[in-house]
Amino acid sequence: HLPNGKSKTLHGRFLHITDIHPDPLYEVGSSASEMCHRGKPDRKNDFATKFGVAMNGCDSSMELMEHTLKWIYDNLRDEIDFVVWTGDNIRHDNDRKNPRTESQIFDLNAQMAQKFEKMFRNPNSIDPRNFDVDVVPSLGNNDVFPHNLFSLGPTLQTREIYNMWGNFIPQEQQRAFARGTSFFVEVIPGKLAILSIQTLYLYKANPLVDTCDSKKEPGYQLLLWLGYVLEELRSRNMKVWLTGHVPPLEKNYDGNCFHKFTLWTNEYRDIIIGGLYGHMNMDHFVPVDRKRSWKAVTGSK
Amino acid sequence: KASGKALVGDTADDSLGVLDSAVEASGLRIMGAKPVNKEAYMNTVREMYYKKIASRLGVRMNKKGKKGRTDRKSGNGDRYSIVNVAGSVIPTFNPAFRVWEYNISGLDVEYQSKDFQSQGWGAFFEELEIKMERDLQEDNIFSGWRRTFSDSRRTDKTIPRKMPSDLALGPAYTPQLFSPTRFIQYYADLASIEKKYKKALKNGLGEEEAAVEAFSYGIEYCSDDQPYAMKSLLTKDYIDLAVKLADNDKLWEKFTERAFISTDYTD
Repeated sequence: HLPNGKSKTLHGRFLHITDIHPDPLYEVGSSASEMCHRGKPDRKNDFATKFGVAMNGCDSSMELMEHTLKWIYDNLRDEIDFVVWTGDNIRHDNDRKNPRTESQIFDLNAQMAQKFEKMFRNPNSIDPRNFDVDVVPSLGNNDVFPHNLFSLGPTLQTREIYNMWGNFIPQEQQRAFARGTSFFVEVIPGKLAILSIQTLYLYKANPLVDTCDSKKEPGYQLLLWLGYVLEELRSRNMKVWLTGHVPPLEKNYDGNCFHKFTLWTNEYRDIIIGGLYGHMNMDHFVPVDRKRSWKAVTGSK
Repeated sequence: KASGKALVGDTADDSLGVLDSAVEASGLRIMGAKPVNKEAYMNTVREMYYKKIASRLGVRMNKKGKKGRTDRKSGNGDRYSIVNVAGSVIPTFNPAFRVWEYNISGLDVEYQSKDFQSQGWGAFFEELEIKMERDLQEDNIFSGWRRTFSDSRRTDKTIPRKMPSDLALGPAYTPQLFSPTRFIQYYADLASIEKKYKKALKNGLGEEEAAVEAFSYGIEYCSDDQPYAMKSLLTKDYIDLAVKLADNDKLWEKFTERAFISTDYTD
């Protein structure tokens, strides 16, 4: 029984899903060497099948995306407490004959957000924010236009993203979200939060990011936000998962952003449970080292 | 690149260079989903992280993968934080996602406690906006001077204070409420799904019926499966696994097979 008078059944389980990359241009029977958009296949592995072929370089067919979500709905929906969904909800920009447009990116992202809402919302409630299973999305580097490039808000893009995710983001965080597109959800009120971190502000391939040492840098402002939020969560005796699209690895994050971020994740080890990321499409783990990052940060000063 | 090197000083490691091509090929640029240099990337992870940890802990493994000489104990591994990187739905390899299990025992009792009160966040966010505005104001001559001549950690608020020593380690380090206990890795074996789909079509089912019959996710593995069963998912369990993976080629083979979602990928 929650303090707000509602009740929730917990299962002690949650889902992490990432990099769905649905491609509306995917055509069954086309050639993988043409991104599965057109052409005649010249060998067996070049053939675009209904659900796709592993390692052939194509994005997800819409069938793969639809059947994946259906399988989750049928088999997991009632067994999990919340969903961590770490972005990249559109095809890659790898087809010169069909370059992506900003509206295509936002349209498909909006459709995906609606699908997740429909899957996990309480069907008996008229409140659009009443979820049986909370969903915590974060933005991928392919979900922004131009590719990889994303600035601090408020901008038309951050407003667009808020419009898509409005029902996932707690109302009192609307202004903070407009600025930094990071937010958190209390998936177990007063006890457990999931932070959605805008990792593109730390990401080397974002042309607007250059170190996290200047106040004008988006990464600096993100870390400032992160620090205040973590401190408040600590003071409330809450625990937290960190989530986002681009993993905090040295080769992904710019300048001191990696080391500073690592320090936050470790100096709040009394409350942080771990970090969940996508982007690299490989299942593995990397232990990052507090002592090494302290040395790097103090050395750089 | 030059400024990055200057910032991290001699802690930057050139042998991480192989990561550049792997990371760039992972779909960050205008590339597609085709895996390139992923094996090289995984080998670099093994060299740069797992082997370094094993060497730091002074652990040697024998051929059976059992720990030999141990100079130092990994303890609770609290100098490390674990970055979990997930498999994707896009068929770079086979489509995948993960279900995590975590400890919720005792939560019902805590919620019944009279001491427990959930607070709103409105006031915090109003105050946060003011604090951030203040912190981001342009430097004046005094704050610039202060930053130059005093301990940077005090003035740069993007560097955390060290964790107070009176705080206990959290769920990532010692078993407690919300500690992750186990995960189940699901995957869709696309080759087998395609076979089933074709067979269903041959048997006279319509396209949609055949798709429903053929398509399914299955369990690829669980964190407590052999050959490197993890009893729990605390940081020390990951550090122990990293140490095992550092020297044992058979385990490493299994680990990379799982990293590439049960495809037979090689570079």
